[in-house]
Amino acid sequence: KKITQDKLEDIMFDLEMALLESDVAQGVVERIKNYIIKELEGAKVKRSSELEDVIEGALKKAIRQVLDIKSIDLIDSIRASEKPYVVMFVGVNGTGKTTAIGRIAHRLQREGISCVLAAGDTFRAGAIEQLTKHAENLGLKIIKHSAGADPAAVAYDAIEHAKARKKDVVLLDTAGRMQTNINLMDEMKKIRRIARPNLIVFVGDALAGNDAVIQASEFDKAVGVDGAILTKIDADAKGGAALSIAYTIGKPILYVGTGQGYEDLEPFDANWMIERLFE
Amino acid sequence: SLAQSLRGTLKKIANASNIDKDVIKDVVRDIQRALLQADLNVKLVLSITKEVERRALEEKPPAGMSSREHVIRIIYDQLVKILGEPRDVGLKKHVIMMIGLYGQGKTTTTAKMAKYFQKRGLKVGVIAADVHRPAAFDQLKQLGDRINVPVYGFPKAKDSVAVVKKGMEQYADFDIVIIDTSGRHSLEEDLIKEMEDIAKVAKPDERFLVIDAAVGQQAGPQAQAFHDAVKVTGVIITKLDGTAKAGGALSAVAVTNAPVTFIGTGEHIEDLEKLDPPRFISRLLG
Ligand SMILES: Nc1nc2c(ncn2[C@@H]2O[C@H](COP(=O)(O)OP(=O)(O)OP(=O)(O)O)[C@@H](O)[C@H]2O)c(=O)[nH]1
Ligand SMILES: Nc1nc2c(ncn2[C@@H]2O[C@H](COP(=O)(O)OP(=O)(O)OP(=O)(O)O)[C@@H](O)[C@H]2O)c(=O)[nH]1
Ligand SMILES: [Mg+2]
Ligand SMILES: [Mg+2]
Repeated sequence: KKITQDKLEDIMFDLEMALLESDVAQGVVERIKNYIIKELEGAKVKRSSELEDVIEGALKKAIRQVLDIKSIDLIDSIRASEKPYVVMFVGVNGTGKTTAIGRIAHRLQREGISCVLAAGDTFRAGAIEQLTKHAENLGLKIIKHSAGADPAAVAYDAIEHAKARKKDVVLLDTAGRMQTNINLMDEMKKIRRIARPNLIVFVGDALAGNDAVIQASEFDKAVGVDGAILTKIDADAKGGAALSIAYTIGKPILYVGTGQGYEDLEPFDANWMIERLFE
Repeated sequence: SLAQSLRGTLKKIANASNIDKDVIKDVVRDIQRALLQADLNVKLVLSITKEVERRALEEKPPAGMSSREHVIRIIYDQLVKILGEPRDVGLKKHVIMMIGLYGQGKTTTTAKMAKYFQKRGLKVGVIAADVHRPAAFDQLKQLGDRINVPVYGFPKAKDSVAVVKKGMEQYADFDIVIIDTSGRHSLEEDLIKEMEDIAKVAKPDERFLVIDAAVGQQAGPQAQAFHDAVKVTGVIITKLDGTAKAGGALSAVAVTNAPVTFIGTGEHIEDLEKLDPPRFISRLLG
């Protein structure tokens, strides 16, 4: 029997609410809904109980499509590139950039890749000390200037050091900044011009709701984001922001942060994300 | 924005000769979408729209007001009621404990508040009770030095409760003691216990939940967990200088029933303001 338009609308609305409740942004939800409706137009459904299954199947396909962006294997990319390979970390305040650098450095070390840390946050209280602690914990060289110094100069220094000492990777920390602050966005552009990074990583907070889209899109417009890291997934965040960010910038989520330790960084897996959204 | 998304469906009310259930259903769904886009908690959205639905069916728009303006007015009233009146923190002797999720702005706001009270002639002492985050003590000490406020703690500290105990003794004759604690979330049982232990030892008069304006659906549940553990007495919404609608923060206010005491509007010490409810709600509704 034919599924009534009303019944379909009700199911689609419930689905929409579920996605929004998982912090998937409005625009992405719209796109997923349209995809599912298209899939349903082709499908033959015998009874309404089947409809639920067909929709769930279509939903998983739709999410997979959003997340199916050519992924980057950081390790492979580093090995294939001329050294030093420069990774620049950007994002709004407090998302976990500095902590992510420690974790990426730890991963690279395990693969026998040498790293230099660059203390590019010269503004925030304790920022240089924080990254220095990570450098000490991991036995890594850190290039830093005094507080208030020009971040681009720190980046330049770190890259020159890496060239001189034949270090593979420079991990460049930058200060958190609001995409609404023109001066800070200009500062970030300048750091990029000087550092000429191989990879620009946007670090986003999984706890963020719809603002994740605006943040990611503005940072992408300003300096071009190559990939993202989503942190604080362990705070019970569903992680819908992963879809929002990936969809907005059309770039892959490289890793997710799952805690405080150096090991708490996992390569992003679309299946894992889909399971998580469906629990 | 809410206003934009209502434009389409409320046209249907205007065109319908009598308000029928289907039209109301469409309107309610559009409102739900818009409020969710502003990061309001799903449960809160459902309770707001239930109320809107009831009033939209029972009330006639006041003279000169379109049904669209009327519905927006009903929503606006609901949100203002949930937000409540901001609360002034009294200029008397008391102990304030700062709590919240990771990276929300607790440490920065601790320094902002310390300056706020000091400017008003009170003797302020800060306790650096975050023993987990690398260089947490350095961060707070640098901020304290900048504004000439003493910070008690030490870089190699491992026992947060011990630091708080000693700090409280140190500042026994101060007017204001602010305790900055480490970030934590509801699933970390040991850290929730640490927070409860700090509260037992310090017996703070105020427990301020610091929440980032960008937090989404987790704001409500996390605020509930903090509230269940140590009873939140005030909410501080930070990073309002960004674009986030702060619907999550509003949800935190709703579950804790705690008024907003301050808002953070930037990274500098002076970027601490009082909440302006009409401005906050208009910004949320776009
Ligand atoms: N639970 C959890 N906490 C995290 C995660 N990543 C970072 N954090 C915490 O979030 C807080 C902020 O991390 P930072 O690395 O200082 O963030 P940031 O982006 O460098 O901050 P700013 O430089 O001030 O903009 C710290 O307390 C971290 O320990 C994560 O994946 N899970
Ligand atoms: N733009 C802006 N940035 C802010 C505001 N409040 C805090 N920050 C920034 O947010 C970042 C995190 O602030 P912290 O004070 O370290 O946050 P926290 O809650 O103490 O973090 P943890 O102790 O790691 O949980 C820093 O970069 C601050 O400068 C605000 O109102 N506006
Ligand atoms: Mg940092
Ligand atoms: Mg802190």
